[in-house]
Amino acid sequence: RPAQGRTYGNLGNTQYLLSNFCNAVDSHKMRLLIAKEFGDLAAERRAYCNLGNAYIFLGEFEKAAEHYKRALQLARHLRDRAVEAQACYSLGNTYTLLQDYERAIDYHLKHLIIAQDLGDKVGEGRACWSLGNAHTALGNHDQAMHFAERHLEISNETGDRC
Amino acid sequence: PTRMHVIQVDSVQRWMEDLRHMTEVE
Repeated sequence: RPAQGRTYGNLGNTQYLLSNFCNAVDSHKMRLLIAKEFGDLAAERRAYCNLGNAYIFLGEFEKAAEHYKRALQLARHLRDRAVEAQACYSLGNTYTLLQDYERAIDYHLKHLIIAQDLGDKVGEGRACWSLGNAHTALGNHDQAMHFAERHLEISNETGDRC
Repeated sequence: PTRMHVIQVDSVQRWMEDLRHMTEVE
């Protein structure tokens, strides 16, 4: 049974990389079910994250957000800060797709704080870029400017010409 | 889409480009 779980996970990932997102969801749901049977929280967290990603490409953003939230709860429970940051970043982008910019800002700020704690310059730059855009969408131009300037500083530091 | 919408999407688009190749490996 544990091997079946791992195989469903691998199958889901392969279907996802082939852009067969409905099949990917079916496989990752099976992976999640088996992870729950064994109380395998790390596998459960991976399945929620993989499901969230697949729902994004199916255009089901609300469902994606629900799955990313479960992944975030588990990342916190497992005390994995890098994975917690990734879940916050995913939620920030998902709420931007849903045009809920206040929630997007909440999650991008959470991502920013963790990226700073971990010394992750690429993550910090992405967070500032995202925050600048969300504040622009809300008409908070002073805040947008602040984050755009910080994004520029970090891009110069990391040599990111793009 | 408005200009603002286009601006708003560019950081999300970049995320989605990365996401397409990102899987949580067993």
